[in-house]
Amino acid sequence: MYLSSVILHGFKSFADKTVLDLERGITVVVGPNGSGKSNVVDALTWVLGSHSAKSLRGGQMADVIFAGSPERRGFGRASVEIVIDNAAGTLPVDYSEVRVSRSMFASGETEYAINGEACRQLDIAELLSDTGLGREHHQIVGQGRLEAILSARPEDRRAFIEEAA
Amino acid sequence: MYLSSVILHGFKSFADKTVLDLERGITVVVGPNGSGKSNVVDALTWVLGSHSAKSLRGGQMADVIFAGSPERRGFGRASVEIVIDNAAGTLPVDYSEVRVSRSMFASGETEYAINGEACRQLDIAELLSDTGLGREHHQIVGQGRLEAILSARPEDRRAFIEEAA
Amino acid sequence: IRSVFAEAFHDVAEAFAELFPRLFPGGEGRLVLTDPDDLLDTGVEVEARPPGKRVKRLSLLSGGERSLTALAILFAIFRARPSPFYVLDEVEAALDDVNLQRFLTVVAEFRETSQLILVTHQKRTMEVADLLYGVSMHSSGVSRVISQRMGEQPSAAAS
Amino acid sequence: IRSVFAEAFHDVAEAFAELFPRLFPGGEGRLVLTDPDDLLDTGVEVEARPPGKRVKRLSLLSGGERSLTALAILFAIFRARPSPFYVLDEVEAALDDVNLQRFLTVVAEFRETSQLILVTHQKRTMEVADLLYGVSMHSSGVSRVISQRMGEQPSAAAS
Ligand SMILES: Nc1ncnc2c1ncn2[C@@H]1O[C@H](COP(=O)(O)OP(=O)(O)OP(=O)(O)O)[C@@H](O)[C@H]1O
Ligand SMILES: Nc1ncnc2c1ncn2[C@@H]1O[C@H](COP(=O)(O)OP(=O)(O)OP(=O)(O)O)[C@@H](O)[C@H]1O
Ligand SMILES: [Mg+2]
Ligand SMILES: [Mg+2]
Repeated sequence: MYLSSVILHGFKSFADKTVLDLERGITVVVGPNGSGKSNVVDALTWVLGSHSAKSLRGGQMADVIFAGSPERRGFGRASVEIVIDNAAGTLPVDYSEVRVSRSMFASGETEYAINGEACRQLDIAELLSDTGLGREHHQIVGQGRLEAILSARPEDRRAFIEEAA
Repeated sequence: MYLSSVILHGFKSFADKTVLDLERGITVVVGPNGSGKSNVVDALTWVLGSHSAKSLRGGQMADVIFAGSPERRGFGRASVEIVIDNAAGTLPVDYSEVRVSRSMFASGETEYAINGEACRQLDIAELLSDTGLGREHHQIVGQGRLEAILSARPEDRRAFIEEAA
Repeated sequence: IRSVFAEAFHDVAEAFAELFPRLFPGGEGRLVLTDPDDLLDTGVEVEARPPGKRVKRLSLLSGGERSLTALAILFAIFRARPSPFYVLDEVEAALDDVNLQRFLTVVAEFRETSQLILVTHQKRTMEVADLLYGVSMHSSGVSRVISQRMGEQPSAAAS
Repeated sequence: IRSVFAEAFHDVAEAFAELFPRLFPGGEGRLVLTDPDDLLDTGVEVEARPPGKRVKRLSLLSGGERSLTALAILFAIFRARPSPFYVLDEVEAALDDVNLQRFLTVVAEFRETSQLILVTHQKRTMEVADLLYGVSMHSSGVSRVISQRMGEQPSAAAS
């Protein structure tokens, strides 16, 4: 199982629909300061069900919607979709490809979907639970988060290991 | 006025007496991870009167004394001296060179001196007060401290400017 | 019955003891339970002693040594409980050239079992890529991407 | 009477308004008092808008943009209330090449009025040095230094 693509539309600085086709192995993302690299990382944290505006560096959840720029008007909706290659059958579904998506509207309403069919966030968590992709996303280490692992209290480090268990 | 040298002896990883002769202009300090660069920065914070073990990355003040290594025994004392070139007469004393030093013994006792004569930390603060080298040392930006300026509360940023005023 | 946590801690601690000396050749690292008799509430302490040093207090480690120690913990968890993919955003920014190389050597091993997405400004990290994505933002405040398979020509990722 | 703080804030805010667009060409930055009627208790808010963006919320800035904004505040204080020397420990670690160059241009200006001591791993920062110190630690766990005037041969700083 691996991520075969990430599709952002209206999510943070990705106003236009943007597709990142990925492969197995190592993908390296580069670019100038402020260009949108960490926004891609936030998109992955978000589509997997994060409910914390703070871990998405915003003040409220609607901060993930493209806010506009001097040349472009803001959007009313943000959406992120990941396409998971399931040819190896790791996920407990009969599809060789599984699409997971999340959208948010300016009203604050959120919609999740698996292969285009609306579902709850819980359904996504269950679909991915055997892979270790829990809610805390210990697999996604955001910028500047490394220090927190060391300065955490011993109980927090325990929780970190428990999450991955 | 500028720092013409920094002398460390028994301070953190500087077991042997080490002299850094400095000049006006830009001095750049380089070296591998863990080699002792930030320890030099801590030495400057310490000799100027810092009382916070935490800002010196230790648990207690005595953590600044060379703790020993597999090949060397620990020391009983740490000392740092800075030599200030006062040829321009910026400091309110008749010397063209002013030496400020601080020593600490394993007992926890601290000694300050100006030009070799014992004095209190307050005397050093007064000597340097016109230069803006207050107790908070806003002129010394330790590793990783940049982020704190931005994430500080508005009242703390005020205090930061007040310190420099 | 051994709890799920005890099992996981055992495996992570074992992986940490193996990975730490690879990132700190000649050093010693250990993960220890703060209260082994109380598996339900115990915390996890980290001991890290770089080579040639006696200091065990974590706070006295240098910036780069702290990054490397935290990476050893992460990699130990990744090894003990593998996941299909990992995303690391500028985690190697504080490392010097020698430690960066050690980090990249360990990263390359994970490539066998998992997909890795690394955000970086370091040229040496770019060199280990199978696929490179360049992100840019023009005056419009809108991000765009362009991809390049290492060893091939670039292709713009369009909408 | 204008308080010492009000005087200083005015000068720092003025310096910030001038320095910010030099670090963020086309951007806008301002320091604002949270409660201008109460000079004794007011705090200081930071507004930073990089070029081509509308976002003013500080938390949404990128890692490099946050470093650059914090550096603009520091440099504004340094300019408004100069000191004889400054020490900066790896403050430019998060910057890309273009921003690193802008940072170094501003740093070079401070050289006229103050002594600067910079700790770094960046090669481009080493190039602006008048004097270079190399710190090393051998297996003994003891730090040693060696200096080199840029443009001359190295000399070991002995005890
Ligand atoms: N909702 C939004 N709408 C528009 N732009 C946004 C939104 N949220 C964040 N941004 C913009 O995205 C930019 C930050 O992008 P990001 O953090 O991904 O940069 P980066 O490429 O990781 O840079 P660095 O190398 O400095 O870490 C900010 O300049 C911010 O203005
Ligand atoms: N009291 C002490 N006695 C002996 N060694 C000490 C003492 N205090 C700190 N150290 C050692 O100093 C080292 C840290 O040095 P320092 O933080 O200056 O490194 P650095 O050169 O800044 O590295 P980096 O590039 O990673 O930031 C640690 O490895 C620590 O063991
Ligand atoms: Mg980033
Ligand atoms: Mg350091």
